[in-house]
Amino acid sequence: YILQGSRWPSNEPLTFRIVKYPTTFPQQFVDAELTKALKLWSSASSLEFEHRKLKKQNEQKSNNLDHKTDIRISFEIGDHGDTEPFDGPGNVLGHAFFPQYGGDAHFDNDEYWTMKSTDGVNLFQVAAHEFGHSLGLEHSNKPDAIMAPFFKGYTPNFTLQEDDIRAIQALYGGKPSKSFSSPLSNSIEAYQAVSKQMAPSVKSSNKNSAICHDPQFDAIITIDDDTYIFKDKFVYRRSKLSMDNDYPKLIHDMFGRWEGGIWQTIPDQIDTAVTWPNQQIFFFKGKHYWKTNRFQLQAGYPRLISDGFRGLDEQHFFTGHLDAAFIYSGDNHTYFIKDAMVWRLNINIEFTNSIDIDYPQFVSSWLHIGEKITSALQWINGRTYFFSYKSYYRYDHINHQVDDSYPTYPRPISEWWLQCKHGASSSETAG
Amino acid sequence: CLTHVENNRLFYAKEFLNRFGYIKTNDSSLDISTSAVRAFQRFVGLNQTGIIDELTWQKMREPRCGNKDLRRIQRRKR
Repeated sequence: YILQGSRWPSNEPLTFRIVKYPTTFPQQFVDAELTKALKLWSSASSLEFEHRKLKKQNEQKSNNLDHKTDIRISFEIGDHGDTEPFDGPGNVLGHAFFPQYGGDAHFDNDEYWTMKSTDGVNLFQVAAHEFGHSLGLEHSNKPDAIMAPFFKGYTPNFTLQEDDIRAIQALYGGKPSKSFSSPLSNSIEAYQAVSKQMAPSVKSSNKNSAICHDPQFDAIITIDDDTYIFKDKFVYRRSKLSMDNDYPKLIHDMFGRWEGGIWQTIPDQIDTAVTWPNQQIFFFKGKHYWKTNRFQLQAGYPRLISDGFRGLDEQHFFTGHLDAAFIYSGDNHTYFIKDAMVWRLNINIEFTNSIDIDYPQFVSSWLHIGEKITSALQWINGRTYFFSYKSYYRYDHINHQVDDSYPTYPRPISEWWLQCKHGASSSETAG
Repeated sequence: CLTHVENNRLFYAKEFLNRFGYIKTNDSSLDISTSAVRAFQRFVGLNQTGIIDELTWQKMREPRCGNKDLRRIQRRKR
């Protein structure tokens, strides 16, 4: 998924209004289908919607309410004044504006709109897609996603896909549940709080205590919904709720492949790592990198970073030993940090990518964090976290600043991520 | 020589790639950059041949949303 870069403030329900109905589709059905489409997005996020109905048809032009309406919906014909004329039946079905441009959604009145038919164009499906734009999502290249640009034909049980859910939750957070309605919902802090409530006796094993004595690490990644923390020659794992007692394990045992009867692995003491959405993981050390598909080391590695990620070597000051590699939640591009500088990959494709022309930039002016960044991660909640030795920052990618929640950031890694307490061994104090 | 049909197809494809963010051009020739075609094929999961083959053409003709697929790299404020 791709976030456009703007979003609605989520403290109040968003209002929507159908300001121009289609000429060949009953109004009550339009109301129902569009409301259902918005409900898809509200059911997966903290968003709420409120329908501002027209009381009379003639309200259309003298509408004081319009100033208070967030998303205005209309069915238009041909050139309708926004420089993107519709083209009659077929081809373009609709378009919508991102939040920073008002969020309005326009549908081509010339389409043969339908509800439960393989003929024509399903209004609910197209509306669900256009409202994704109204909420801040760009087109996804996942073909199954609602935010993929092409109409798939009538699909019974049409619903949000994982890619769409991750996207909307990256912008607005998950749906607060009854038992779990913290404003930090879906954050590492919220999971930590739930973990304490649900399992007060959960303890990290003695094995985990090693990292509590020195709670800084080499790299941090996610695989599926689990977080893997690399330190020296060990890997620690935490689920959403707690550290896993079966860990740490040796990196050597977890990430490798048999080749010619020899077990090839990624090295110990890596510099950093990043997981791409296709489950490929890149591990960096010195001037080299290794690629795995989840835990399976791919053939042909290590390679030079400068071969796979062109542009990094063109900077005369780049000598390998990256500090951090991560996908930034603000634009889902891959970034690299080394000392005071940050680089951005143009596209997230190995070999054919290049470093964006505007980079490198200074980390301090890009992030507004003065401390040295030692690791970074886009976590499973779609938020980006920056680590600096024994502390970390949660980042607000909408306002492009450190999150201003309380307790303030930076916070100690040991307490919030590793479940150690007061710097002591977790085995002694957890719970 | 291109046939009338081929010309129409190239014209449409160029309009399509321009409209949905794969190229930005005002020239009226029928030249289409293969990298733009590849970028479209990559986005929709087709083989990246850089040629407007039948599958690519069919994909371009499918009903779709009018928003762009790719935003071009924006200039940074000075």
